[in-house]
Amino acid sequence: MDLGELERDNTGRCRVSSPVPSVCRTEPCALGVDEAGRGPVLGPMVYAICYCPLSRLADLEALKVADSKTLSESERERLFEKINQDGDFVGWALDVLSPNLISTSMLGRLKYNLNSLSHDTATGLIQYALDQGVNVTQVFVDTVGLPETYQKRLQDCFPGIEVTVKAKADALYPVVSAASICAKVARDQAVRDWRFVEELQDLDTDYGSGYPNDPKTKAWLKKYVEPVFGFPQFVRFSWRTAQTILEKEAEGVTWEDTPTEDQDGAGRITSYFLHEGPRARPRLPHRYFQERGLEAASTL
Amino acid sequence: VRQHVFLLPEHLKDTSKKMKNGLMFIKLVSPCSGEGAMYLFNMSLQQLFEIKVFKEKHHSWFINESVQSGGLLHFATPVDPLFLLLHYLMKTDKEGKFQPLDQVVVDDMYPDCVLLLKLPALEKQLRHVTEEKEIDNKKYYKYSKEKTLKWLEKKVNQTKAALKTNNVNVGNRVQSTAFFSGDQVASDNEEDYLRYAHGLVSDYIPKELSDDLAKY
Amino acid sequence: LLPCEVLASRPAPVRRFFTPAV
Repeated sequence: MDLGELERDNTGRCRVSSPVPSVCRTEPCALGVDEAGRGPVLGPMVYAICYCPLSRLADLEALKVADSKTLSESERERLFEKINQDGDFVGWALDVLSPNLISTSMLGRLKYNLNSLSHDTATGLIQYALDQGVNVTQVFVDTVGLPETYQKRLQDCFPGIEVTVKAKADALYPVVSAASICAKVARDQAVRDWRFVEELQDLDTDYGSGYPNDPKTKAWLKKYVEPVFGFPQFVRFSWRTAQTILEKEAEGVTWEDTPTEDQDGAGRITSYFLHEGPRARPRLPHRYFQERGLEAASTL
Repeated sequence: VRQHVFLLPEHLKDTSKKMKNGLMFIKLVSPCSGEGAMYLFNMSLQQLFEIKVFKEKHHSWFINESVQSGGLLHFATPVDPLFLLLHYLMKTDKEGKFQPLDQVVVDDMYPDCVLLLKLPALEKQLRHVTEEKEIDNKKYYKYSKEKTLKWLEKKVNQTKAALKTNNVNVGNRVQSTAFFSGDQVASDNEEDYLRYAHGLVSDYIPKELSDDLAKY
Repeated sequence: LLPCEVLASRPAPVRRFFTPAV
């Protein structure tokens, strides 16, 4: 899988896709959506779609894609190759969402939570298949959040298509299983070949599973937290695990709109009307300086 | 170690190179508030600079391989030392007698004020704000309010002219500096300029003198 | 100049995390 674009810039979103098999333009197709890497604190999250004509679903199933969860990394890659070899009737596309994109979305001034990010990415990929001319008539999705709300949301987006949202869809529908394989293979490769933009001295990449409760992962995070810059961008800053370590190990940082307790308020409103005795008001600097944020330096 | 970021006039750069402590940071009285304020004294060119600091909350600096909290930006701009001298002249005027300068400029809180006496131009300037007597080749000075007001009037006029040439927004309408109409100058009338210039000069003189100047 | 206040003044590996650009 060619993730060259991601290697060039692994701070944003990267889309990779197969050519559209011509048969998928003419025959009615089923499309499956699935994700990989939702839980880990390290590395990107991947959303993938996989589609094929309804008439060839049995052939896809015959590839034994259903039990992707139990497969090893190399077996998954072998399966992905098989899906690709059957390129004349199976197509796929996927979005790699970098840890930086996930963190900045979740921590931005306008909060963009993980469920919304997941929903929008899945919707975007389905739309992408439609834009490429795939004749999608049925969509199967593993649920994120409440199945009913997700189903309604997708149905509203794609009224002409039959949408099925169900938990464990990757074990029920071959197109979802295949999508799951694509997603996992992409994430495995992205993580394995991750290029750290930061110059980390003698980096060891033995960070365990990448899941927050993995002691190895936790130890890795503690080792690589930098008091001023936090973590390398391989880490999802917005994860609770990462935040806890930052709160303990890193310097505090205040931003313009962070409410600070010691806000020196303007005093009580009544103080403007009732005379509580002379209010020692120092001689304010002239407007010229105030407008420019300048004041006399009393110390250095 | 606390680091400071300064914007300085270009020519000061070689001063600090030429003389070991060519530039000195000293604390002197602020003529406006009577409290201490930081000044920069250029030993070689015998020049005095006031230090203003640009302060906005929630900023920091990266300086080489370090981070400096606060994000303060300091400016050093030349200031007329006569403003500082006024503070001492007015203080000793209460005694009403002529005195040698080195008995006027005395301050145990800001002992570096004696550096002001090193400024050659200062003695020539004194006639703007004092009455002078010479006995046995020794000069004695006494604060003169009339002279001072006349001198300050010149300062106000110079400031007014500078405000105009620099298109400083002086009207007391609330106006965002980012949006101003083409005819802004016409709309800021003479009186606004005068009041603004007086206010600006008043940042360098005690309150009661500012009031006298306003009347004058 | 950073648009936030780091509540410490200390050494920091700026070059490793920032690439200056004009």
